[in-house]
Amino acid sequence: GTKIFYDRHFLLKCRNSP
Amino acid sequence: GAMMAPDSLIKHPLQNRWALWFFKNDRNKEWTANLKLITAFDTVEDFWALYNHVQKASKLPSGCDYSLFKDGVQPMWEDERNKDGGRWLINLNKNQRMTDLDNFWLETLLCLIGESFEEYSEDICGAVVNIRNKGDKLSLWTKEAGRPDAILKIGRKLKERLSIPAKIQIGFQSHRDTMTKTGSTAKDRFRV
Repeated sequence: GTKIFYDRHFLLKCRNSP
Repeated sequence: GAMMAPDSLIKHPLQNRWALWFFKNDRNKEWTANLKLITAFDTVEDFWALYNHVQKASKLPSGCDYSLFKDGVQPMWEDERNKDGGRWLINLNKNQRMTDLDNFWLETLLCLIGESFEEYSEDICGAVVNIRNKGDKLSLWTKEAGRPDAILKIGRKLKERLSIPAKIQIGFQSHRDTMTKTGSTAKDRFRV
């Protein structure tokens, strides 16, 4: 099945999104 | 109203739902009574809302732990999905609490929620950080101690993500060995 990955760059970018 | 880019409207789903646990060492209480489930989450946004809200690991009193485990897995050896498994253990020296601990813990959390162990992510159960006066400990728990290729791949990826230099080795111990150990620590089954 499909897997949902997130790299650290994307995750850190989401840290302060509203 | 202003048009919002769809990407900023929807929450980003995680592959797994994760639960953050907190342990506070209160000697006159039962061990399990000291273990509290804080909350569970399954999106990137909810992870950050939780992480930004709770106390930093380095600020916890000595004797406390944080654990992040897949929802439904309790942060203890006895849990069905832990009992046959083991942990990669990183022992920190006393000054690393101020320099590395919070970075190591956050990076480990990002590895878990981001499923960074690729095809071996299913072997991951969770991670624990123990705040102790004699030296803090960070460990990554896997569900099956008898799968060398998965364990070694996970250990190498963990060292890489935490930028632990090659000359500093970390060891993997099975929970069963830790439970039945005679000396202070169980012998390592693997090292990277």
